Amino acid sequence: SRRRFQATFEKINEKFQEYFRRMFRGGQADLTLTEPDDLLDTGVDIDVQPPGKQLQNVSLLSGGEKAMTATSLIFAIFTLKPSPFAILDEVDAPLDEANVGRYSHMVRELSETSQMILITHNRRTMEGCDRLYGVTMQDAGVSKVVSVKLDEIDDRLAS
Amino acid sequence: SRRRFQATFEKINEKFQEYFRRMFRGGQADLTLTEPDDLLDTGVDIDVQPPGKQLQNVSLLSGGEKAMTATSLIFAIFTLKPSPFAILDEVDAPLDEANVGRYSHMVRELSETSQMILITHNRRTMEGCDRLYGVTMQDAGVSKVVSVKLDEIDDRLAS
Amino acid sequence: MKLRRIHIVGFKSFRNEVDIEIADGVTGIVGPNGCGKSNIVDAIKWAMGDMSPTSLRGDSLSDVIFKGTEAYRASGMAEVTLTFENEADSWPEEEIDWGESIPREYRDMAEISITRRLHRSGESEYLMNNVECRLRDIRNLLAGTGLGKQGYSIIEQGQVGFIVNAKPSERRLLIEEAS
Amino acid sequence: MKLRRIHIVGFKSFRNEVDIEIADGVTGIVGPNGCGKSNIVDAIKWAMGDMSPTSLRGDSLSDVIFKGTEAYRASGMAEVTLTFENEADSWPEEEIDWGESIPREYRDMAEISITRRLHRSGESEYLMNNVECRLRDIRNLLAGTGLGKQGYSIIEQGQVGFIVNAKPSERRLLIEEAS
Ligand SMILES: Nc1ncnc2c1ncn2[C@@H]1O[C@H](COP(=O)(O)OP(=O)(O)OP(=O)(O)O)[C@@H](O)[C@H]1O
Ligand SMILES: Nc1ncnc2c1ncn2[C@@H]1O[C@H](COP(=O)(O)OP(=O)(O)OP(=O)(O)O)[C@@H](O)[C@H]1O
Ligand SMILES: [Mg+2]
Ligand SMILES: [Mg+2]
Repeated sequence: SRRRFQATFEKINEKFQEYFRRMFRGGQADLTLTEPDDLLDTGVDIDVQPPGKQLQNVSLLSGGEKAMTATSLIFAIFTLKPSPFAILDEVDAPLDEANVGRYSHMVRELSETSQMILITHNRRTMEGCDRLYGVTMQDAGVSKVVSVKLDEIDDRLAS
Repeated sequence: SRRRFQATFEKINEKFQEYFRRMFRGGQADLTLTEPDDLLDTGVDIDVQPPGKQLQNVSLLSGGEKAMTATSLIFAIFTLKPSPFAILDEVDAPLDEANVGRYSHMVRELSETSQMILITHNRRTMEGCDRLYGVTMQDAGVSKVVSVKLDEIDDRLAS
Repeated sequence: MKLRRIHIVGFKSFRNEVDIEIADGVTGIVGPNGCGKSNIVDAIKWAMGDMSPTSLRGDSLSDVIFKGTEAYRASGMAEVTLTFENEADSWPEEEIDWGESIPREYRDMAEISITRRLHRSGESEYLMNNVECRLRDIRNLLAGTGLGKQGYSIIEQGQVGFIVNAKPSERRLLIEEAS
Repeated sequence: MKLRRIHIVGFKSFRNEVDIEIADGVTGIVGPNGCGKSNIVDAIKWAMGDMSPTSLRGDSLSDVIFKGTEAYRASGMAEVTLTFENEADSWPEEEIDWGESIPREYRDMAEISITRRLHRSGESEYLMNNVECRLRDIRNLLAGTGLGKQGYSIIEQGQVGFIVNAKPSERRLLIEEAS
């Protein structure tokens, strides 16, 4: 129904702005409706303004800035309608060290209400996990899973 | 002309197999013509067999394996027809630590005949560079370039 | 409903039985390129009823069955079981149409497991707590407990930019899923 | 022909003049997300004659001119100069059709620079060693020295998988470029 869509949209937009400002340490972001008069059919646009920069459409952002904006929106939706678990497969790949730290911190917060499962190659993200599973193919082509500690990572998993 | 295409194709295929075996430490790879009887129009397919695994089409590989296969092909073409310089923008993002090391080693080799320019967030790739330029936006939205040493990276560039 | 265990055998590169326990908090999965990390994500999506070969990174549904290596022959079957801890507050207030296939007593069980199997012959099976059921029953169970729509809770490798690069009409769908 | 210097002013986020020296060997470019690293790649492609807005990650060609920030107004012009060291063996044996616009003495100069400018008004300029020329002259110069086709020597961010995900007919083009 229209009213529900509008209410959800506004709540998500509010949360999105919150996560965006934390991810970028400032700036503005805004979800806008392409056809506000037709709530049943309208699309959703994203306008962003990283700190100190001009307001622009999200397509002009850098690779890492796009991942940060997308993650902020996903986390916003997730906070409003938490699913029992979430899986993020190498979402941190385009991020620089400092943004990996912020991402990992937000994941920690979300893990208070939902189980978070992260796949990563980034050591800093690994440090933020409660437990680590290593997947290996010592037997070529056949996957095995072992529980690992961070300091074991280099020998066990470096191929 | 047909003969030239065929000769280039065979040379590239040979070099591609060499780079693939180095990148994957074994296995096989092969460029095949989709229509070998029509050299002027044929497409090119890629069949790969990572060590110990089955021969398969390249579309079934993992994210990192695809990047390794693509890089092997690019380096093969590059060796046969070197361009004065090459630019690789975060090509190492999907790779694990060990494969980043191999990638960085191959870049070093190619740099004997061509200038190699790498954009990266990976410290291991940075260690393989002869010189580093840091791009910063201390003045929000305005880029500046400064020369940096590896041990300065954390303070200067961490945003 | 908390996900407590993922059991995989014969699915993609998991020829042999594998059990992954998922506790509360943050669980990290690490390993070299091509070792099978994203295959675990595919296993979870598949067990929850994903019927699209391309979404499972294959050409046909039978691509999920272990296809063999230089040393081993292909498997005859792929099987994935997800075991959930059934918390009292998992169930929504309003009555869900479980139909006659999901017994009422499931709501009171401490654990609920869903299993999906695919045989080389093409035959597939679905089980709930080891009792055969239909795919629809699994979907009903998942829909009721917030696990149904996966649009925003499973982000596949390389897909994080999707929301940003998507068309405005596609982004709307994501908002709708959360309404 | 070795690339020795990249000079950028008013192009994308480079409001102020920037000079980047490129020596032999491996040069690394690092920095936080969104600081302007990939904009340097765009600057090089643009100076070499790239006329496609989407390949330069914009909607129109004027998107390359510094558009201003909270603190600064937009620039009126974007300019990029690439300076090459002219090695004796850069030039191919057979005669290239330089036309009358590239003086023969260029082949003997120690350095050759190419400059591209775009004014807010839409007017664009091309220069070779500070002498006005046409885009065609720049393309001729680059084609002759192996810099022309960039298909396999500039790999943009996120594009490494392109070759693997491309259609067989698209892969053929890459092989042709190297023939
Ligand atoms: N014409 C322009 N004027 C001013 N700024 C611009 C212009 N065009 C693009 N930008 C800015 O440049 C930034 C992107 O820069 P770029 O893509 O080079 O980042 P990057 O360093 O490659 O980051 P990442 O590590 O995330 O890939 C954007 O934030 C965008 O606002
Ligand atoms: N049905 C199957 N039988 C056997 N192996 C399979 C099957 N399907 C896929 N694979 C193998 O699984 C591997 C890919 O695994 P996956 O995508 O999980 O890797 P990954 O750990 O995510 O790696 P990356 O870090 O590069 O993303 C491929 O090498 C492929 O050959
Ligand atoms: Mg993966
Ligand atoms: Mg970039």
